[in-house]
Amino acid sequence: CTSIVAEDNKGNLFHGRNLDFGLFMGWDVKNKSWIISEKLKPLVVNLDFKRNNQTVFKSTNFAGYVGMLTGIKPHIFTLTMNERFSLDGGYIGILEWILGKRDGMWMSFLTRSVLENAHSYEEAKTRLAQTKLLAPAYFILGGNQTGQGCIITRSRLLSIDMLEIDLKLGRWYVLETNYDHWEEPLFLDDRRTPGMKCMNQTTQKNISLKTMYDVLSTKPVLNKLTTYTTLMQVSEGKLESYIRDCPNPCMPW
Amino acid sequence: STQFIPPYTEDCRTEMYPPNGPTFRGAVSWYTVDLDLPPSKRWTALITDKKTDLVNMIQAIKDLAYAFVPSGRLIELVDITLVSVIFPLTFSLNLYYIFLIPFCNLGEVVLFNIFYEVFTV
Repeated sequence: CTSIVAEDNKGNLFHGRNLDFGLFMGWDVKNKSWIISEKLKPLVVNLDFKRNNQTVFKSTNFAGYVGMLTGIKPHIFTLTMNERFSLDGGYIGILEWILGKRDGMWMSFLTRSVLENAHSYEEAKTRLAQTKLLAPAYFILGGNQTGQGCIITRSRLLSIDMLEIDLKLGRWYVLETNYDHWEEPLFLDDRRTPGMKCMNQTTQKNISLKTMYDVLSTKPVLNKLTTYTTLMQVSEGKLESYIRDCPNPCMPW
Repeated sequence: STQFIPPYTEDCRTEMYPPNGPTFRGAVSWYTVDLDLPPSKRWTALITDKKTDLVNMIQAIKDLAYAFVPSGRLIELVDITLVSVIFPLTFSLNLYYIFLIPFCNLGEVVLFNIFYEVFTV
């Protein structure tokens, strides 16, 4: 996965993501593609959750999956999550759950609860940072005011780090793939460097949903695992998604 | 590393939007989920449209499970024990109603919904 929150020089916030999934879950030799990724693409849908006929939040989902990986609470905040690998991973959380220790939350149900019930960027950030989880994760959150964009690096029990947009430091965007931002990514899976190169080449002046789609369309940020791209603009309450393909030659991940 | 050698990397793309060409498979359709409705009705329209694709995806995961555990024990574990052991009641109610549209086992739908945690295994 790759998630980006960026602020242009007029203070507009844009949030984009590629949802990559299906690694090592069966390779289709004839079509040179991952089996599960290809099976997930037809299931991609956009959902508009309404109460009293008013939109509460919108999301991009796989049909049949009731948790949230990508969503927007119009005019308030945008949220995506990326997988975080850790030895203290989800299987330990599941084991504790089975043994009756049930104070942790399933990741995608926390994001669903935040999208449905949080009323501000700050409230969403607090809940994503402090709620116990069954599995580690990265939460990438965008708000509706200047500077409101962050990556929350979570272990199952703690919030390990929070990297926020800081215009004074020249950090006009935050970009997360699947590795802690203070460490080098796996040398065989560095989507961060090409992603940041393209964001820097785009510049803060020119960042928009359009140019963010360009960044998310550049290999290896776009790869064989990419099922969809979602673009969100909180001030417009806008969410749009596109099912992706990565024609050969293309990185398997 | 190979990642930085063309064709596995490339110059930053431009003019890709509006989405078109070989990297754009298609647009995504919209559905409304009415939270005022009981769970039994919230997802029906969506799942009715997508049930064939959902069955195909779950079958692909089952094929993978059979490849690892040909005896079928893994599938049995998912179909029979997973639901009672794993799920909090509120969300299982949501899922339960998806299950009522009978075309795949509740355990498999549960597995699909907790796959993020399971995948780390």
